Amino acid sequence: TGTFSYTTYHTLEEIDEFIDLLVAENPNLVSKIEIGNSYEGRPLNVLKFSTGGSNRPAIWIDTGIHSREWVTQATGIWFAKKITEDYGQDETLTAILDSMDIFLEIVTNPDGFAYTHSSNRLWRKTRSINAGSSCVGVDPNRNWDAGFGLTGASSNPCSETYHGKSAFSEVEVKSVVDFVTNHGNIKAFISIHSYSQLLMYPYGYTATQATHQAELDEVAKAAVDNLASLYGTKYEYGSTITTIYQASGSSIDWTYNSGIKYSYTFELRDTGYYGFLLPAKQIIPTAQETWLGLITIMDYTLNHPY
Amino acid sequence: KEDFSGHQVLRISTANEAQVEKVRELEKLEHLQLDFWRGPSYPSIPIDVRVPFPSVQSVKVFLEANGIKYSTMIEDVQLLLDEEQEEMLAFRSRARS
Repeated sequence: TGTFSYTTYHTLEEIDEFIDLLVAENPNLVSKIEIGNSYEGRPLNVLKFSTGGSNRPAIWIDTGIHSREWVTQATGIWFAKKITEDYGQDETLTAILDSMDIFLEIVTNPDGFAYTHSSNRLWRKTRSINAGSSCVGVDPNRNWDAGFGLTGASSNPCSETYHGKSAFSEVEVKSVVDFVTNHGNIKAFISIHSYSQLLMYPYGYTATQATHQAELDEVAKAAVDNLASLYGTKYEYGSTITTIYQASGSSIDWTYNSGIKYSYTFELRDTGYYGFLLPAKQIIPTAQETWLGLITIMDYTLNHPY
Repeated sequence: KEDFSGHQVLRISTANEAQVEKVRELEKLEHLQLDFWRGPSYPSIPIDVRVPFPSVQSVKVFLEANGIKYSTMIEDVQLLLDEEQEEMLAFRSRARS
């Protein structure tokens, strides 16, 4: 992984090779877990970073639930390498990994991601067939059991925000849900998207404030301040519904309602030049600055147990 | 591969709730095959939408007729995709050699 190119976009096969290489190079720190298979049968790979102990409190990060948001998967690759480089070198990350595990799912929606490389670069959804419709796929970030089917998702299978026939109908979503539920000790859940430069916390499906709104807001502010300290990239932050729009059935609303207090969604660069087509030369700066936001949330999670 | 030649991404700036509602009407017109990259929400938040070439004129006429401001964020989606592909191919070629 030392000669892997972090400045270009990669196919699913290349990402899978990277994952296997990283595991081989760091057998005492990194392992690969298969949490299920996608609709089309691809493995759902999660990297586990752990320094030992069983069922430690953990942090979940996913970087690719919407397949066309290529900078997120690329950022996930960079994070994985960064974690292996910084453990034992960086005080904050070392302290986190000495007490907690980190789970990283670089490609949450591999069918969609493969499809963006083979057929349609702008594909967002899963690739499941919808009975009675010629339109394929479900928005995997409208398929969670949190305000499922309410305003902020579409009941039309042809829509980009189609919520699916029922909550957790998508195997890519259900696999994460089962993993998180069975683990039972996930303390922070961070989902990474692009674009718009936002850091959001629950809720998206309701205007009701989260019980921990003040604390989540304070942590978000610290995270975006740290993120901006590198290149001056400005982020807005707040609850999903107040910051961007009403969105029902999203992952972090479900995780928060399931007891994971530190539930956040990032929307990475940019604010409106390239959108989902961010040039590859921006991958590393995007990842570097996002890491600062991420480490702020992870450090806070370590130091504020609940 | 899907060809996005002539597709534009428009950035729509709404001034009030009534204009947001107008854009929501646009969202419901399935025949236009619009792809909202950032959907309509509040007047202060920009809306980004990918418009296929055959719908570009209709969408712009609709926005102008309703006094809704917009700018072109991406002139031709396919040009950006071609650049992206060229970069990836160049990387693979370097990697092989």
